[in-house]
Amino acid sequence: SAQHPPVTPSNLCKPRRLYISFSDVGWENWIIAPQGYMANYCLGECPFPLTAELNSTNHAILQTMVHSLDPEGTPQPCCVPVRLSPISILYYDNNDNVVLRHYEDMVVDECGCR
Amino acid sequence: SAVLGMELSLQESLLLKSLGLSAKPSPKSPIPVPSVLWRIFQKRKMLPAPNKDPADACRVEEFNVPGNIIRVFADQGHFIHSTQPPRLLCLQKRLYFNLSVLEEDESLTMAQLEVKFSHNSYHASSQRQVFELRLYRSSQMVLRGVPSPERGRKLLVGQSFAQLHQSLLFNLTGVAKEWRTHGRNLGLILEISVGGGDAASAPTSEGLRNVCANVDAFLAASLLVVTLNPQQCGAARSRR
Repeated sequence: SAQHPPVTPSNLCKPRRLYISFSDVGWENWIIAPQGYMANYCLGECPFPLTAELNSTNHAILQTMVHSLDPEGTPQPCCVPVRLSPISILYYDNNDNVVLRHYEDMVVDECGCR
Repeated sequence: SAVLGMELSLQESLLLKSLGLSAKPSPKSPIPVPSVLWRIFQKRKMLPAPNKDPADACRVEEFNVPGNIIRVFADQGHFIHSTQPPRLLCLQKRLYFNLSVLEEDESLTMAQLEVKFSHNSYHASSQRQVFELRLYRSSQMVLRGVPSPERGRKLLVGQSFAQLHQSLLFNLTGVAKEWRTHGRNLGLILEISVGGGDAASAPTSEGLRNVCANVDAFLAASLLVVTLNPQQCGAARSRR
């Protein structure tokens, strides 16, 4: 731990705000609604020792232990989405029909160290 | 920048494929968004997904059927202009909906035909006019693959309605399933005639034209189709 800068709560693995605008990716002509949505993303450290707040697996806990012993040979666990939620999108398809479709795994609700 | 452009294009096509699209759509003549789809969209937006039971994620509550995709197909059929229109017949039209865009993995759980009339079609009059609507299913091909409106048709629906009605709904789930199963969709024939009277009181040609003017404002027909793609539903995935 002496080799790494101290991990503050703000550096811990957690969801960060990310607004995806469909016009930014050039899809505004065929997506009717929404024009964009809060998709979020995961970012942050998974330090040793992992706490319950970091939604870790048993494997991740062991990986941080090994990492603390061998920082060069074993990486820290990754900060990744562990709970996502769906959204519905209203759009024109390739035949100009109007479609309302339910899409899973579109919004990051929770992150964890895995 | 050329390499970056190619990468972006590849990423885009991968994502579009996962969204069920063959390419980026570019609507040429976009139809107005049906109000029913707006209503469902707004309701889902108001109800936060985390609070929703996962079992309901791939269910369309409004129609109480399983499904994660709701499409509204615009009618692509044409009016039929017969040289000798049958007496009392106001309108004869082919209805055709191209269901070929449904993917093989999707199972159709509901199909509902909506026939809409313009709000301006109602003229206040002392006598309430009754019309008869008949919906036929073309079941026979004639030369050059054109379905005949006259031969080999089966009556699906026969219903009387007054011009006060702005919208008529018909359950075509069974028919649409058969269109997909047999891979042969010949469409439907819609007829609207003056009803509610006997032959003796049938209007003259001039009278028929006047009466039919009320349904000339026939606006549009559309088919709402609900399908379920189990590959894209969490409940189905976890069961697997």
